[in-house]
Amino acid sequence: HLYSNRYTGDKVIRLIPNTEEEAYALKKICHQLKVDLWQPSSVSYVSEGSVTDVRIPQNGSRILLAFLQEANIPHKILIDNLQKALERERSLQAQRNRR
Amino acid sequence: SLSEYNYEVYHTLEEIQNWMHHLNNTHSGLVHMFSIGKSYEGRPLFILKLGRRSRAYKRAVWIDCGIHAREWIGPAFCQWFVKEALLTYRSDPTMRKMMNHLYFYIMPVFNVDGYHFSWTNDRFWRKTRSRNSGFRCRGVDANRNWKVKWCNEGASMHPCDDTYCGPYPESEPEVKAVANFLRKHKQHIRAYLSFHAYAQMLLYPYSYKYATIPNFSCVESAAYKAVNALRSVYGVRYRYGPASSTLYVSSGSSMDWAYKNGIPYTFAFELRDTGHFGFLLPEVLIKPTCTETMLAVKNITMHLLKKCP
Repeated sequence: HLYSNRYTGDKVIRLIPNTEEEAYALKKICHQLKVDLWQPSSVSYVSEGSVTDVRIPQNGSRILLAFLQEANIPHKILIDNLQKALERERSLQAQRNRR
Repeated sequence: SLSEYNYEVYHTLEEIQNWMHHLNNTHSGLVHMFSIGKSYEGRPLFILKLGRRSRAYKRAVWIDCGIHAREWIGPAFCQWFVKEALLTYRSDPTMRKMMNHLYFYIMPVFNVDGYHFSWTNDRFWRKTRSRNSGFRCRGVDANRNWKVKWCNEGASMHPCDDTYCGPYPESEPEVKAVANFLRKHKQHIRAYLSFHAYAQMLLYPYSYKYATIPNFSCVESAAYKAVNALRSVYGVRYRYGPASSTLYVSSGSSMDWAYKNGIPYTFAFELRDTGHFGFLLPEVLIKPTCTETMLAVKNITMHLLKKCP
């Protein structure tokens, strides 16, 4: 199994805080949930209006998404299941190799 | 052969190093491979020197890819660049001029340990793989480890953070090896280009502060023309500008260090995309990404050759 299935259920979520208060709250929860920041490279860069992409495991994503909805922070799920995305790409690769 | 190697897939470290050895053996007129040192885990740090051999003095361009392990499109581009250089040297007047007038030092994988780890264990690993004394976390951000306002804004002092600057500047053997090489050859290295992902940006100094570089005029016009050339291929827009205001402030970057150490034209590319795939840029997008970026790099090179002091 690709990477021993370690990314099963991982999501990549885009967050765009509207205010500095939202940005502060996001920094706090990202730190607590130990997200993997895809962009920017450090949580200290998260600010009002900044585009923030985070990778988060399944358990954490439920908490994060609930928080985002409650706080009304704009967000979008970029990749719903990272493991599936990796495997899809791998199977496409195998198909191309066979061709 | 050059044409049998597949440049539209991502390759393991071993495959890339075998490919480098192969080119060194089969294209000795234009390619010379050498090592500048060893990584933390003991892997060789290979460089390809491209260009027509000449007894006359020639300036050089340094290109590195894969400072951050998970940014796989970077090493893919470095390989693409080499392929294009060798395949089109005779047919493309621009490439011929580049190879005749300049040497290109290409480091396809800067962070060899991290890249290998991203293939075998953690696809989203970023840092090097050095051990941090007293901490369970490993690795240093190789783009925060250079001695230019080291460990200031935009870098972290905590070993478990992804932007950890390291225990001291150039603590990472990979960074030290490249820094030593650039110091030794800085008299004839004219430009430094570093390839990262993702954001679709072309950046120049400074990263560590909000200020205008002394040779802004030439650098800015090179960047402007490069992004326009890039966009002309598939319509993809890249933003450009000083890294501090275009991306964010970060200290200890290789681009800033190279500039501070006398290389007058330094750029960092953040390749495709802007987040739809992020680090998982599909292999079908390697070709368009590299094709447009190739045009940008040729543009920058020719601009610097013809228009800049």
